[in-house]
Amino acid sequence: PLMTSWALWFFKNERSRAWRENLQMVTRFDTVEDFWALYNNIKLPSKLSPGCDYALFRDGIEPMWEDSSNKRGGRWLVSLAKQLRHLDLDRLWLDTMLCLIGEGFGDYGPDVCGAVVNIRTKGDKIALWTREADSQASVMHIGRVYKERLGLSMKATIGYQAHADTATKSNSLARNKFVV
Amino acid sequence: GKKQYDREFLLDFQFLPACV
Repeated sequence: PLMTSWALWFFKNERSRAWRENLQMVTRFDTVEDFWALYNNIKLPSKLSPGCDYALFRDGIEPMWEDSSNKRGGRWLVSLAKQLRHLDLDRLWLDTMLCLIGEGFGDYGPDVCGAVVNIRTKGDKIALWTREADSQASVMHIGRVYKERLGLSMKATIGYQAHADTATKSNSLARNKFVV
Repeated sequence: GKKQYDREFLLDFQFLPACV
């Protein structure tokens, strides 16, 4: 059994439909076995077409910043150079999901809401979403553990952006509230 | 228990046959 139930969501960019209609819950699970039953039968992120996302969130939290669990929060963002899609993307996404369902963040685990992987022509992104952007101790602990669990080089930095900041600016201008 | 599982523990389940 997992500590909580999780839900996998899939987003496919169909421009003729509203954003919310393009986002669909695939299924929920609450055991390790059911996680693998799902994972072993869906496409890897590197095989999705550009514009698609997967999101894995605690059951009851929708993968959008407007959800009450997300709106005061933010995300640790890992931006991948284009050439890394075929080398690292799938491994990094799997390791992200294993951190989530395995509750790898210890006492700050409840502050972790979920994660999103975006497949994009200009570079894929993986983001870990947390509940409270102003809880510095929590955000920094989660960021350090996450960076280490992904095996990112000490020379690499990842930034944390509050959703409130990202929502009002294009992503390239959203400031980093924290970095590790 | 706290149900904190590390990566290697979780990976061990990936290809186990389901029990019926």
